Amino acid sequence: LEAKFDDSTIFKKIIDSFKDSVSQINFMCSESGIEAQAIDDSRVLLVSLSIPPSCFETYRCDRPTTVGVYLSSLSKLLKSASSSATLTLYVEDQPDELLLLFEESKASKSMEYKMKLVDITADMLEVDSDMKSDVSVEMSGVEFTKIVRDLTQLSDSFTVSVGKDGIVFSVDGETASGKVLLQPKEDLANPENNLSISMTKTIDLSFASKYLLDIIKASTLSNMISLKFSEETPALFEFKMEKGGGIGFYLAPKYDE
Amino acid sequence: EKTQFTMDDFYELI
Repeated sequence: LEAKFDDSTIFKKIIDSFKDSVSQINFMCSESGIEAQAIDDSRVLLVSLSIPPSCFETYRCDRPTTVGVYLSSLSKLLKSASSSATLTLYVEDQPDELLLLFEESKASKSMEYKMKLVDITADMLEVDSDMKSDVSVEMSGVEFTKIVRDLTQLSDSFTVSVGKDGIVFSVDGETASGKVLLQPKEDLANPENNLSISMTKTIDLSFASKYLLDIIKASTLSNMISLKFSEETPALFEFKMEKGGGIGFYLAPKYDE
Repeated sequence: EKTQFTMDDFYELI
């Protein structure tokens, strides 16, 4: 594998967006890009990552390779990332290490790190990425992040309801409750403020607040978040990157007994 | 009180 990002902070943002959710991951590298799936220890949150060749300045992968890493170690190396540096990832045919090469042509500086790979035996789940959903919402990632931060302070459960009035985020804590209603809107001047809802059924689902606080860490990857809900499947919170690919978080809901 | 479901309640292992 030889894969070069023209801006090393892209890879840092991707890794930082889920390093607190899962501790280790297998990157599956192939000619169609880098993909990964990992489940958190409690098996409630599943992270699904896709970095297609379009995200790289150059991308080459001669044969499918699995690259297993501890995210805390990788994240330490990526503290060197800066927007003026490129980052190339190298993995040999018989991989036992990942090489990261940062290059700043303006500063005539290059930095090289090597990281030992780890054998990770991870359960893979058959998650349907084209899952049918009762409700799809596209909205501002900044808005969603603010709502999650504000409301999760009040309760460890966070409820999302979608009906004819719009989308309602609510919490009902021991000492306080809160509710935010958003209606569809189109802002032609600032499309990142758009909110669209398509729905075949109303939904009313609850999630544990702590996972939502992890999910919003990925909001640095995209201006928009796409939400998919259905009564029978985990919800999908997805941040799509400008150059293709992105990160999706599948979150299992909480139900009444 | 609500019960937290897990991914294994919904998806099969590959």
